[in-house]
Amino acid sequence: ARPDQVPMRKRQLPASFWEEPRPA
Amino acid sequence: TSWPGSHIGTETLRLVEFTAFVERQSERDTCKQQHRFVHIDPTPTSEPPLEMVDVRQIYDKFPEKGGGLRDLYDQGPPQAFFLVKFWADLSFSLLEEELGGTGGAFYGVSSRYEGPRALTLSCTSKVCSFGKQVVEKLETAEPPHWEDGRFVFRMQRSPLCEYLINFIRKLQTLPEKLMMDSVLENFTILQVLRDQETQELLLCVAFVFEVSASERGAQHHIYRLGRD
Repeated sequence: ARPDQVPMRKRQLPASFWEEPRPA
Repeated sequence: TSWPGSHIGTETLRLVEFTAFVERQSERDTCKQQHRFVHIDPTPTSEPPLEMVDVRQIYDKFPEKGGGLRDLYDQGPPQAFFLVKFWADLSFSLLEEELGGTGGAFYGVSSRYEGPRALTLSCTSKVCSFGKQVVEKLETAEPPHWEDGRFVFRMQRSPLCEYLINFIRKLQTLPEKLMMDSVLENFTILQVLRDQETQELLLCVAFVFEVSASERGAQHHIYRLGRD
């Protein structure tokens, strides 16, 4: 599949990319 | 001077603060109310080093021809490339008079950078939809001030373009965070900062977005962009 047909969730990204940080 | 590896910056230029906001005059009060959509604070030095994201994973989210992210990264320097994942805070309500126009509300961006060299700092911002540029803005920072041993560059209260204001407003009309996130998956911004005289690339920052869970306010993660 072309890269632009791959949802972000299926790309090789760090786990933290999907974890909203807690407020400081 | 070398910067620790926990923030957006190189030995030449460091991003200290970045805020996109809406501001309006309160009816009861003389002071202005500001709501921050996204915000990057000055980073404490105790933060851990940044994780890396492979730049190839996001090539298609930005223009790919004629000065796109791939070309920029090929030209380097690679240590000047960063990715910011924002969780934007959209938890503010539009007033009745703001639904048709801005109703006196001001939408803007303020940013602050610092570095050891006095230079003329230019910033190009490309707003992209499905990886295609829809708006481009070129700005020049105010002349730098020497403060505490380094030069400080400011771009203050730069007005958001109409496209972005309308985009934010339409996003807010969506009933669920999931739907907003789905729209935001194809919305990105690329900022390139250069020495205006030499055209040396000093920083390139790619911004991607989700919507914050409303009780948390704006959040973000910063990554280095790399390529093995």
